[in-house]
Amino acid sequence: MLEARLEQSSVLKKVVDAIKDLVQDCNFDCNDSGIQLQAMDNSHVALVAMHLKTEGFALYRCDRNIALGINLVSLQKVLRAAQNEDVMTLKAEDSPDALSLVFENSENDRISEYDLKLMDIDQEHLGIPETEYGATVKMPSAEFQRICRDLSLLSESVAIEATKEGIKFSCTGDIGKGAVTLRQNPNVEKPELGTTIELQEPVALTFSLKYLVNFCKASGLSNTVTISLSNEVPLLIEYEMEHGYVRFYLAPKIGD
Amino acid sequence: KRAQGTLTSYFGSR
Repeated sequence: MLEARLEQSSVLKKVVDAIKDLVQDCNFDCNDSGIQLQAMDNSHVALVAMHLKTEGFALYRCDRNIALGINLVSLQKVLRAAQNEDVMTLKAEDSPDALSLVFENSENDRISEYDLKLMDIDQEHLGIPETEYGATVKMPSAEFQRICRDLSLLSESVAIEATKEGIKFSCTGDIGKGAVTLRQNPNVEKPELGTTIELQEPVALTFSLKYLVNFCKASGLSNTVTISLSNEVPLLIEYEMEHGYVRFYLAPKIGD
Repeated sequence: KRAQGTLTSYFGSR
């Protein structure tokens, strides 16, 4: 059986908020390393990979591998009943029909108990190769979100170029064009506010802004985001949590 | 105009 306790409900609430517009039904794979999820969107253009490691749980017990087939819209309805600061306990049997969720406030005088029906989801897992990326950019997640939102008002796609000058996001649309260039600017006192760029080789790729704007819904998970790019391979965007991560992969646009 | 690629051409089924 599974028994997993989070000190703060907000962790799972934020993860679900971050991915629910990308995937609808997915398996939460529970095993002795924690709770993992890998799912592609319907068009097979984007993939989300999530890992909540056991260290992030106040209590974690999972004797066997258990796949929890969850509809994320339904899960979000249940999670709405949890206050951010509530302690959350997830429980499931070995071959579960339902996931039990218990929310307890810090004063210990309210216990909310919910059951979420589970579904059988036959999900293909993709093998993601280890990649040495040509460019890796670490920057404030709020700034990345702003850039994606601003450019998405002008165009459907963005060209991302990483050179020794910096990283440039540019787009062209019906009403005009726009570009934002970020230069390396580490912040010694507050590293989460700085921008660092590791460049092995120049990279130039084009991506759909609709997906990038969608990924940015994970900004609440981390003050920083890491963007990894290589020519002709999917982009990796990672939001690292204290004990886990949410990663998004996006296939580039191809051709002229 | 560029076409949107898919992930299945980069990542293999496991």
